[in-house]
Order: sequence, then C-alpha cells, then structure tokens
Amino acid sequence: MGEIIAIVNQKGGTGKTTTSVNLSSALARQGKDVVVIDFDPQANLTYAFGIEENEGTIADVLREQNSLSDVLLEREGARVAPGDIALADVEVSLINEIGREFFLSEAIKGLNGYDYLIIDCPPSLSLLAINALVAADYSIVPMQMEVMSLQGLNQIRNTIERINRSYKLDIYIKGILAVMVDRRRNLDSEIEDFIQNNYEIPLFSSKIRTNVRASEAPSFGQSVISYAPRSNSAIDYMEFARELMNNEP
Amino acid sequence: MGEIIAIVNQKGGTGKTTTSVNLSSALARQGKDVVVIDFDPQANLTYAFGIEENEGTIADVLREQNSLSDVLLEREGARVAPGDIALADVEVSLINEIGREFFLSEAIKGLNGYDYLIIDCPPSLSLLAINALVAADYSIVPMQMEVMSLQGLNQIRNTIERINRSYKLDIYIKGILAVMVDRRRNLDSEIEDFIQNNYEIPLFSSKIRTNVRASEAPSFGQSVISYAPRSNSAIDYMEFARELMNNEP
Ligand SMILES: Nc1ncnc2c1ncn2[C@@H]1O[C@H](COP(=O)(O)OP(=O)(O)OP(=O)(O)O)[C@@H](O)[C@H]1O
Ligand SMILES: Nc1ncnc2c1ncn2[C@@H]1O[C@H](COP(=O)(O)OP(=O)(O)OP(=O)(O)O)[C@@H](O)[C@H]1O
Ligand SMILES: [Mg+2]
Ligand SMILES: [Mg+2]
Repeated sequence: MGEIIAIVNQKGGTGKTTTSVNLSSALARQGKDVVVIDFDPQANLTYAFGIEENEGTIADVLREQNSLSDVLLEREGARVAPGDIALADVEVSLINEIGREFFLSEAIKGLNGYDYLIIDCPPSLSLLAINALVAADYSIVPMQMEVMSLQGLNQIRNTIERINRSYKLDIYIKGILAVMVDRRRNLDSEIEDFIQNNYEIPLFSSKIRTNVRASEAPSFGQSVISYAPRSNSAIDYMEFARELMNNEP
Repeated sequence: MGEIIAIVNQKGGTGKTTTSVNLSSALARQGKDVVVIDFDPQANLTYAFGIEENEGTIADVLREQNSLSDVLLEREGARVAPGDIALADVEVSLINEIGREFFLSEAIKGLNGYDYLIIDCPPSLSLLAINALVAADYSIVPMQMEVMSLQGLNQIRNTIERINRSYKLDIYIKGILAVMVDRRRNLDSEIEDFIQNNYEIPLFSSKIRTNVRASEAPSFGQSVISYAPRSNSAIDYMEFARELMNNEP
C-alpha cells in the first residue's frame, strides 16, 4: 500500500495548498500513482486544479453518500478528491459521533493502488486536521521561515503526541519544508538555524523559493509546474518530489 | 460606547494579526483608547506584543474565571487581552452550550471607556470567529490581492448573512484592506479591479505595502510602527488608522 501524507500547519498562509497541488503534480510526472484530497472547507486546492463545484466531494464521502473512488477526478496525472464549504458543516456534525477521529481513515481504507495519498489540511488543529493526521502515515509541515510560524511548531508536535497517546498510533513529522524562501532576507537562514538547533524535527534539504508564478498559477487552474515549468518554484517542487521518493529528509 | 471591530478572514496568512497589532498601536498613538483581544489559539498577537504566556488570558475570561479588565496588559498605549492554546479547548467546550455564540459579547459588556475594541480572529469561520462577529459592530477583512483569497470572500459574506438572519443582528464588512501589496506585480491591481466591479464590499483607500520590516517586527515583540516607524508598512498602517477614524471608505 502507498504512503498517506497529511500536509499540516495550523498557521495560515504557509503554502499547504501550494505544496499539495505541486507535490501531487510532481510525483505524478515521475510516474507515481497519486491521490490528493482537498480537506479544507475553503476548497482552495479544488480551485487551484480548475475544478468546478458541481461534482461529488469529500464531504459526501464523509457523510457516506459516495465512496472515495466515486468522487476522484483526474488532473495533471493525479486523482483529486474535491472539497467544498459543506466540509465545515460535516465537521460540526461529526463532533458528537463515536470514532469521530476515524471517518477519513475509514473512507481511505476502501481505496486501492496508490503510491502516495496527499491530504491538504485547513489552517487549524480542529477535527478535520485530526482526521487527516489519524489517517496519515506521516505529516509534512510547510513553513515560512518567520517567527510567527515558529510558535505553531510546538502546537503541531503536541497535537501529534496527544493523538499517538490516545489512539496508540505512530504518526510523526517527516520534515519541515521551507517555503517562500527569499535568499536576500537574512531572517530566513537565522530561523532555519534556530529550527535545526532547537527542534528534533528535520528540515527537508529541498527549499521552495518565493516566485510570483506560484501565486499566479491557481488563477489558471494549474500547478506552477504545468503553468511555468522553468520557474524557481516549479524546479524546487520537482526536486522536493525526488527527495521524498528517495526517502531522505 | 466605542466601536467593536472583528478582523476576520478564514484564508490563512492574510495579515489579520499584523493588522490587529498595527491598527491598535496606530490608533493608540492618535490618542484613542484601544483594547485588542487575541482570539486565536495560535496566540500570535500575544507573541507579537512581546507578552509571556504566564498571565491571565481571554480563555480564562470565556470560562468566567476572570473579567476582561482583569487580564488586560498595556502595550504601546493599547490594552491587550492575551490569548493562548487553551482557547481551542474552550471552543470545543462551548459547542453544546446554550447561547454559545454570545460568550465573547457577554464578556465585553462588562468593559467601559474604550474608543475601539479590536478582535484578532483565527483563520476559520468556526465558533470563535462567530463569537467575534456576533460581538462586533462591523468587520475588517485584510486580504492579499491573490485569487485564492478571493474564493473566501463569498464564504465570509455568507457567514455574516447567516449570523444576521439567525440572531437579528446588523453586522457588516466595513471594508477590505489590501495587504502585502507589491506595486511591481500586475496581479494586485487586476484583483483590486475585479473586487470593485463584482462585490458591493468597499476597498479601503489605504493599502498596506509589503515590507520585510513587517515580518521582522514580531520577533522584537513590537508593532512595525514602533520597530521601524519610517518603513512603508508602518506609514501605511498610520494612514489606515486615520482613514478609519475619519470613517471613510
Ligand atoms: N513559492 C511561492 N512563491 C510565491 N508565493 C507563494 C509560494 N507558495 C505559496 N505562495 C502564495 O502564498 C499564499 C499562501 O499559500 P497557500 O494558499 O498555498 O497557503 P495555505 O497554507 O494553503 O493557506 P491556508 O492556511 O489558507 O490554507 C498564496 O496566495 C500562494 O499563492
Ligand atoms: N505588510 C507586510 N509586509 C510583509 N510581510 C507581511 C506584511 N503583513 C504581514 N506579513 C507577514 O505575512 C505573514 C502572515 O501575516 P499574519 O500572521 O499577520 O497573517 P494572519 O492572517 O494573522 O495569519 P493566520 O491566518 O495564521 O492568523 C507573517 O509572517 C507576517 O510577518
Ligand atoms: Mg490551503
Ligand atoms: Mg493571525
């Protein structure tokens, strides 16, 4: 069976969706069978892949009205489970259910034959993010090298420890992916050093450089890899996919 | 009584905290009596004002262990109600309470003598953000001029309409504040035009330019206005405070 990866960071705007879109596309280009789930009620990943809202979504799957394979749509070689705002209502309705943390992992159990299954999470550590972590083998934390992002790192780590203790699981953070890196800013390398010296969570050696093409690509319904393949961020995401496939951080 | 303002946008990383910190500091410098509440479990605003975690917080106020005035600390002329991660647990415990949407507005009722009360919200439209909207006279939506941010605008507007209908309130969006504006990028002005032509929500005439000083200031526990008063973002936030005081857009 393949690897299930939760792209998590409750700090907002840290490139979770951009990483989910581009990592999926990059892994699919390298011949891997990839499934990606939009697990954020904002449905940014669904928009970024140019998917209209009228298809079946992951909210229908959690409500057990569809199976996961029913709602998958092919985009750039990957199979995408669209999200929608209804996920927010589903989250509230799950709160009093027994086994509320396991709805996503149950839905994924019915799916076969993928190498990577990627879950784009909302900017919170609420029940949706917990469902994603419980379903995942490991998580990747995209992070801007800025002090406000550092504060959240302890919260993610504590949340994962609490989940592992409560449900006897073994989820871990495979690595921190530095995103929107700007070599001209000293701040970035200071924070990278701080993380390496103070946290036992590894930093991936690939770093994603900031590039205006990355913020333009979603309006064309494409990954930056397909929209501007020679841009810095496209090159960096292809390199990151290779690093993940070779299983280093 | 003063104006209660919710700084809201469920899209992550759109400058809610940076705007809350700097608007509070700028209004206080113009002689106004300002209270600002960190209503995000990430507690970024608390960190950005250099506040250690050991004081009483807004989570204690919601649990009715302290009054709001008990927990206020003075920073840059404004009175700050610190937040902490316990807010996430309080949110879950409120879900089954009667009147769960009104806990914050009840807590604010006991406070007197402010000109502006600013609430920094988490990146979601969950119960905490709904409490902030219900307590507020109006909301300000900081937004990057990027397509992924546009998608959330309908969701915020729909949420406010649902709240007004359910609780017979009259909350409105006073304006969208364009943040991290980069004049070199064509995308920014295209999105601004799109908003002006397609939404009846006004854009403030002040815009906050992107500036590395803004992302450095939090590590010094200061607003960018006090850390780098001549930087573009400091100047822009002072101008925005004046615009708000003169009650345009
Ligand atoms: N490498 C990059 N270079 C330039 N801009 C980027 C890059 N990566 C992401 N961005 C921009 O930064 C913003 C935030 O990215 P994104 O929406 O992927 O973050 P997120 O963590 O998914 O946000 P949310 O917390 O709302 O889910 C977007 O507008 C995106 O276009
Ligand atoms: N004018 C600006 N120029 C440059 N960087 C900025 C500016 N405003 C905000 N930033 C940076 O952008 C990042 C996001 O800002 P901020 O944390 O205020 O957003 P937020 O909406 O509060 O995020 P969250 O959704 O996590 O609450 C921060 O690292 C901040 O330093
Ligand atoms: Mg996202
Ligand atoms: Mg914030």
